[in-house]
Amino acid sequence: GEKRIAIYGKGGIGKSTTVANLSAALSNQDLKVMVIGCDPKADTTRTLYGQRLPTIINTIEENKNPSLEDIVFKGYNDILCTESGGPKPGVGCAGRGVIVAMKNLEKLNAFDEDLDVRFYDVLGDVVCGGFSVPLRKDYADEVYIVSSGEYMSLYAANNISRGIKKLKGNLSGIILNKRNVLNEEDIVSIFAEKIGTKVVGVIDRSHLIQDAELDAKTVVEKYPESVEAELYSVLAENILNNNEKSTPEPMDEDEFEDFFKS
Amino acid sequence: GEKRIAIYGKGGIGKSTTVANLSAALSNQDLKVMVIGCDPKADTTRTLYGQRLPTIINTIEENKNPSLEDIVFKGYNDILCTESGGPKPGVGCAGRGVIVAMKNLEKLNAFDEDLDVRFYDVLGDVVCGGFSVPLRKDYADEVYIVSSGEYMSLYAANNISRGIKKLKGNLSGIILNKRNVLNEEDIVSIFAEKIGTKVVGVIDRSHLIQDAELDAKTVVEKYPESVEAELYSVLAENILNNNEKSTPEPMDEDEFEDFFKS
Ligand SMILES: Nc1ncnc2c1ncn2[C@@H]1O[C@H](COP(=O)(O)OP(=O)(O)O)[C@@H](O)[C@H]1O
Ligand SMILES: Nc1ncnc2c1ncn2[C@@H]1O[C@H](COP(=O)(O)OP(=O)(O)O)[C@@H](O)[C@H]1O
Ligand code: SF4
Ligand SMILES: [Mg+2]
Ligand SMILES: [Mg+2]
Repeated sequence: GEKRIAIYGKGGIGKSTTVANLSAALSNQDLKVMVIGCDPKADTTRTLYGQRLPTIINTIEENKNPSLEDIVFKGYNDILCTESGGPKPGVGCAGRGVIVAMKNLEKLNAFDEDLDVRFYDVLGDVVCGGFSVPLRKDYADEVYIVSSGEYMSLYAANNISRGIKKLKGNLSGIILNKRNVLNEEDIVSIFAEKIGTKVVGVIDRSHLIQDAELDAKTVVEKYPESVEAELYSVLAENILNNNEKSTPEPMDEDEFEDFFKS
Repeated sequence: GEKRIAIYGKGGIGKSTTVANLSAALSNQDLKVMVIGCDPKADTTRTLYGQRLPTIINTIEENKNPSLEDIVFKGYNDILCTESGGPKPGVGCAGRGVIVAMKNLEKLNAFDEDLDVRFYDVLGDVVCGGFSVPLRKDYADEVYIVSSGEYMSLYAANNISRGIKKLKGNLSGIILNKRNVLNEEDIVSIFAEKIGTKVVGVIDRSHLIQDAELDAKTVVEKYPESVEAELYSVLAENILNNNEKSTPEPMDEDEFEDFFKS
């Protein structure tokens, strides 16, 4: 059956980079993948398609009845790519793009595609409005949080876990995207354990990933023989084989502060 | 008259640190200052009060009719401190804390205090719901954006500018809080110029600021003779003397990408 996976995390932590590279790695195993950007930044699919896609919310503004080809595009290895986008800042709920996108994708039967993996890349700085929609069972069955070992990132991860728990969802694991903090792997492993989950994979910080991105490519496409590409293949494998998920046990504020101090 | 200032910027960029230290610096000039935290992280006032304050939204949950003393507290040099807080993630709009806070502060005449400066420290990762409330003229007359020279931070600053423009507000300047990026001062100066504003002050990255924070103090309180404390005094002076504001001219997406590439 199709694996439907929502990826959350603090803004700038590496969700889009992780989703794009994971998708590329999975496509190299001949799996059919779809990527749905749910961040107003609308740049998850840029390295898969080669440039920024028009967003669903912008397309709808000009054309009330778009066809599927107007909003879903084929990228690297035929990965299906689409971007929700967001309304203009200051104009209503920033998450409205996600809500509009889901409605239109459903209407056009985009979710009926015969897929192996579907990713939602979701803004995680606030867990509300449209941004909490992919946490619901009708959209995703698994949730991963991308985090580094930095305070701000783990604070956001803990917050996202609160949202998951509130919405009766499950957490499948944490993807450690390193920022070269001291003892980073230990910090994040202990954090994962404390909230009742585990680290499902580690991606090292690397110039090569940024190099490829400047070229609007994933590192998996541009440097397929690299250690970086291999790390994404390993992560992809771990995710495909991961059947564990749990109701997260977020830390309350004092617990989180104590955890970070020690 | 009272200067009412809203401080925006990407999560983690240094808004709370800047607001707390600015307030401490201003209080050392015998000015009466009030700080209103409008970020669900609710930690703007921790270094002024010495510990995390109970939030207005949590206080209301237990006591429908709080007194002013239940929600506004005196910190360092009698700076008035209050935290909006946020609802639990996944439960409605994250900005609801700000809306509830404003309502209760008004009801209790907190805004009738005889003040010289009032700061709102506002989450800037999305500009919607309660988080856009401090942009309205009934709350603040001036808006500053805290930013580093990093792509993500300037992207957020550009986004916030779109929100300000949409809500017919003004931008008074950018506060550069350095992250030691190459050519940081030039990058941020050029960005400021492009969106029709200017850099109003620069704060260097410094361990001493974090050292004081671990002690739940501002660097202005803990190390009053330091270069760091002096930088905040200079910034405070620049802000007090700044009477220029402008409707921001946010860059569209392609402009922003080109600006960053060059
Ligand atoms: N493992 C990594 N090594 C080096 N750079 C990275 C890595 N992961 C992400 N980045 C860079 O960090 C920036 C933010 O990543 P992005 O995926 O856009 O974050 P998000 O989608 O969470 O906002 C991008 O410029 C990206 O190239
Ligand atoms: N100029 C600086 N030098 C060193 N550390 C800083 C500086 N400004 C902020 N920080 C640190 O960065 C972190 C985030 O700052 P904070 O003010 O909480 O961000 P925000 O309120 O924008 O989310 C804090 O740990 C703070 O101590
Ligand atoms: S629900 Fe969340 S995204 Fe929507 S207006 Fe409120 S803060 Fe913004
Ligand atoms: Mg992204
Ligand atoms: Mg803050």
